[in-house]
Amino acid sequence: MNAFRLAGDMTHLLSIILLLHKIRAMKSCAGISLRTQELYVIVFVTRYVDLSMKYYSFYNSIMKIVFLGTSISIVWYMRYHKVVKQTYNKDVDTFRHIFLILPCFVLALLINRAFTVIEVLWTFSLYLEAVAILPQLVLLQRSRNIDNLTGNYVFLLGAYRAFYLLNWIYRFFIENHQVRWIPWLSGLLQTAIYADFFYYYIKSWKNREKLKLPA
Amino acid sequence: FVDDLPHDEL
Repeated sequence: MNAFRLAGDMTHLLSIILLLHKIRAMKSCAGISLRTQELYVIVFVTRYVDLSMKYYSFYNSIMKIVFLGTSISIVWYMRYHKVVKQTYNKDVDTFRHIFLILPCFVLALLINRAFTVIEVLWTFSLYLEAVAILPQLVLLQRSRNIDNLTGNYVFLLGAYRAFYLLNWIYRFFIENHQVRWIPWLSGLLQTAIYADFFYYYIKSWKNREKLKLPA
Repeated sequence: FVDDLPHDEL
């Protein structure tokens, strides 16, 4: 474990806690894409299949359980909670996430480190996580006014993978010089997808104005 | 080869 990875995990955890807090406190999920949240559940389920089989550390296991639990409860709130689900506008959250899931799965079957169930699912989860934010970003572009919590949520979500990029640089040079193209390139793409959001987010923060993404 | 594919990151 290194400081970059810990900072990344804490940023990731903070983003999810922030979203869960927004939904529970405001009893609203306005501006949040259910599609993206469902993709994250798929990412965590396919990535943590070895939770019950492989033990790395207490931290690793507890964080996996927290990520699984929080992401599933967010989807539960948005789909089934009697008050929250009324605030979900499915007419604007129209991104067909099957167009993300299928290509990522096929790619994981073709490009992976080993053709085993665990490894292919792990690879699939990395490819899918790289593009999982797209429905949320599309929804933000359609939203006239983005509330601060949602903006901060997306920013933290993007920042966590940027920390992971630093973690991979650190691990390559300091630890085992092991080349890991799949996480590296997926993480690079994931962070690049946030680039324009980061630009508008920082601009709105500097100019103290409302966050607005160009349509 | 296969076994030493650690998924030690979250």
